[in-house]
Amino acid sequence: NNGLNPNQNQVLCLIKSCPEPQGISIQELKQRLSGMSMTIIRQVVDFLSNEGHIFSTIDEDHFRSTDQE
Amino acid sequence: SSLTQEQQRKIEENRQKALARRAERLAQGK
Repeated sequence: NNGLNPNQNQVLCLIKSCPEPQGISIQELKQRLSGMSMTIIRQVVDFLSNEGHIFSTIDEDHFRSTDQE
Repeated sequence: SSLTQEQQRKIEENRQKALARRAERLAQGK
């Protein structure tokens, strides 16, 4: 257990799985996580970013994991 | 999709900041 709730783990897992150098976009996260609202996704992304699990890349809508590379 | 040097620089800068935040949280015991 890494201390994250299921929503947070789901989002982090998707971000980690993206091989693009600019990371995954928030729109793509929404498409892949059809059961999660954009509000929740934004909240989760903010949390993961604050905790240093992820960071924004080319703009505020693309994210990568600090665990990659 | 290749990135410009400026984009690569920004990404690396943001990555370093995130790693510092992560280390800070871990030091706080979270």
